[in-house]
Amino acid sequence: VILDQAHDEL
Amino acid sequence: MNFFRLLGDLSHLASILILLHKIKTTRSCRGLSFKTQALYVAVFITRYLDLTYRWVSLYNFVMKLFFIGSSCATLYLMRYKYCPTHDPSIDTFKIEYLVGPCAILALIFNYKFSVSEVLWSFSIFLESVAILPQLFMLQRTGEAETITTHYLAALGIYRAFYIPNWIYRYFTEGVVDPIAIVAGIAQTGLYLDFFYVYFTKVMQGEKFELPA
Repeated sequence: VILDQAHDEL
Repeated sequence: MNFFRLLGDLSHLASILILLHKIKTTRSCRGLSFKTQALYVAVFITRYLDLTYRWVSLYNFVMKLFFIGSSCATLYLMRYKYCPTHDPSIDTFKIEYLVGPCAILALIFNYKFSVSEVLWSFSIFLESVAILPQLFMLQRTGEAETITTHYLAALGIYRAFYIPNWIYRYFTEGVVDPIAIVAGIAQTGLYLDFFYVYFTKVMQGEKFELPA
């Protein structure tokens, strides 16, 4: 499970 | 980027264009909640602070600028240009009840205890409930202009499209963003009553009216 810290979504 | 996310973003884009179109053509913000629009400004500004220090893509950059710009423009139109058409006496939802709990949730649930990450979490939680003053207003008046219901439908569908996007990303990239997923499902859930009336009435050519 990778947390999505890049926040590449809007 | 995948198909579902693109559809979601396009739906979000469409919702804002419909909203601005409604205000411009009817020269009125009747039926719109100023509080909900103000919450969206807070959502976009707190979430898109990373515009200033992180480059994701041109698409991402342009969309972020558009969402901040259009939400501020909407607020301006409602507050100044078409101010007399806004009736604060029916826009009475207490936003303190939304902002406070979202701030507390953001302090507890975040990916890193830093200013930008807590604000990002806050924006996700706040977005999930930002529509409540608008839905509350709709409930009070019991009816809405058709164009306003198209706006709300596009806005609701946007986050709904993100749900298959998250499932898709889990299987293709192994990416899971629990904060966005939980808030996104809650956000979509808030629209279920509205969707029911929208699809059974407005889509059949009837006026949006809630049962007495």
